[in-house]
Amino acid sequence: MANIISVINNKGGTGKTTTVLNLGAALAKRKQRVLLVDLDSQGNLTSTFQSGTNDMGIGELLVGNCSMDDVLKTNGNLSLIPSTDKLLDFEFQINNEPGREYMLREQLEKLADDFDFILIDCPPSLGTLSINSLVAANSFIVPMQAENFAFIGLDRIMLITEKVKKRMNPSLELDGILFVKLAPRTKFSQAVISNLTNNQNFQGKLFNTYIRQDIALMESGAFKQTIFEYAPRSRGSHDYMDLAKEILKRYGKK
Amino acid sequence: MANIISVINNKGGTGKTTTVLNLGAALAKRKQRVLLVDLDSQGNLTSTFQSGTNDMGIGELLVGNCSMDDVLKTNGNLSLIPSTDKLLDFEFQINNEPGREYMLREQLEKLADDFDFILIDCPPSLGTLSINSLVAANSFIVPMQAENFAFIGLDRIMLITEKVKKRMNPSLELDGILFVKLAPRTKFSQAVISNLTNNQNFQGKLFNTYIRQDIALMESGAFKQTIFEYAPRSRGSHDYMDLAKEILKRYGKK
Ligand SMILES: Nc1ncnc2c1ncn2[C@@H]1O[C@H](COP(=O)(O)OP(=O)(O)OP(=O)(O)O)[C@@H](O)[C@H]1O
Ligand SMILES: Nc1ncnc2c1ncn2[C@@H]1O[C@H](COP(=O)(O)OP(=O)(O)OP(=O)(O)O)[C@@H](O)[C@H]1O
Ligand SMILES: [Mg+2]
Ligand SMILES: [Mg+2]
Repeated sequence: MANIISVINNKGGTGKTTTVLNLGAALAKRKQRVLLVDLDSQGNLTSTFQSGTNDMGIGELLVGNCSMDDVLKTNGNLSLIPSTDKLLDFEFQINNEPGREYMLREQLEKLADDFDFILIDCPPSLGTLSINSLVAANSFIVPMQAENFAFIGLDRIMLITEKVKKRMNPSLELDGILFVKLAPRTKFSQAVISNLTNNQNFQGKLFNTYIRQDIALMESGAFKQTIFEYAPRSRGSHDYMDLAKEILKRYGKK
Repeated sequence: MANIISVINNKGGTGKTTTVLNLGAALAKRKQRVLLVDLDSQGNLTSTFQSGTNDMGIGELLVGNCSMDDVLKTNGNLSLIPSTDKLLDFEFQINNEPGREYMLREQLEKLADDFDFILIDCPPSLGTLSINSLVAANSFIVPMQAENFAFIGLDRIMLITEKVKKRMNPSLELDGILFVKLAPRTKFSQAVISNLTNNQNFQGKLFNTYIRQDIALMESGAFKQTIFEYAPRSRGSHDYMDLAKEILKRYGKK
């Protein structure tokens, strides 16, 4: 029974794609069967995972223009449902569908026994596609940069997830908030982190693992590699493997 | 006659908001009358510019629920049209309006004589609001990180701007591509930059000024200050002032 995790944050550039790829790769290295889903019409995850383009992807699948076999890609022990840039047009079509929030769940249910983890890469918005991911998922991760004290964006995400949980997916849980791109040992970052750690609303909801700033994480993406392929001894490899272990422990797996 | 500049990139976290605020502040320090427009429902620019929230903003203005005087905020020689989180709902309403791409232009035309520069902060998407900014603007700036060799996102932006230019705004020009968050002197960044510099399609379209990575740029936002208020001797101050001077020179101003 797959653990389906939505990686979500409407703030741009918070390491969603980097997290889906490298947490996925880390879990795969720990012998988990992992599927990644690219829900972003910009296709950053897809273009890192593979060279070349696809005729069909998650958009075509959701509107019923093709089968799962047409789109599912496999690279070693990591699989991917890619996105195409037509996903943007499909989002409009999907928007007018009754029960539109359930379309991704219907597709992923078919794969529930084939994978241990399904990680969903959301676009920087809280629109139809991100809502679909929250309805399809068992849990969600919010990667964020320690960039201010306000956490306004975080409050809004929690509001939306509460609505989804109440109306459409009672089993939806927060896996955790993940600090990413952490600048090492700056007073500012520490102040921001302790601000959230001490916030009643987020007690116990922060991952112990922080993903530190590591230029190798940016470079590896450019070379279409996971951090483990590109720089296995880097901070990025270290941190994403730590995150995978923290998650596996939480799920009672090894 | 205001120079209206759209700061646009559908990729998230590429320093759009940081650029609008600090380029705006730099121009204001050079005695330009500057208006900033927050076109993002997440309101990052708005929450950096001011404390507290607003009842009315660009969304209410565009759908005709209020006047310009109701929303225009001024802080020294920088002015702002803020966004509210209702902008998300208004986007849906705006989408169904005939001639919807012209709504921002109609509003900004009223201010053409009151400002020298109007900078528009776009959300991480190429939807109705971003298109509105391209129709309202004389020119656009694309801030981007030197993060890969593909520039796929850049091609897509150029395609969209070409369409807008052809169909709705013949005077739309590219001011330039702005490299941001540049990690100092890394081989990788240099390879990415020279890749774009040597690309026929982008010859002469790159700003000479690069905005280097500077944690003060992130911290200043958290303290609701411009980089010039927070850290006037920092690299961030230096780089955004250089950018302002490059732009003023280009426009034949001082
Ligand atoms: N820990 C890190 N250290 C250094 N660079 C990082 C780190 N994590 C991500 N990056 C880089 O930051 C940029 C944004 O990351 P990424 O694309 O994963 O964010 P995103 O949340 O998916 O963005 P979007 O909102 O556009 O989907 C990329 O260039 C990526 O390589
Ligand atoms: N040159 C820089 N050096 C260091 N940090 C930076 C720099 N420019 C921006 N940042 C930080 O990077 C993060 C993203 O920047 P910003 O919010 O301006 O991007 P954006 O393109 O407006 O994002 P979005 O797509 O979500 O609107 C912020 O925390 C900001 O403070
Ligand atoms: Mg992404
Ligand atoms: Mg922004």
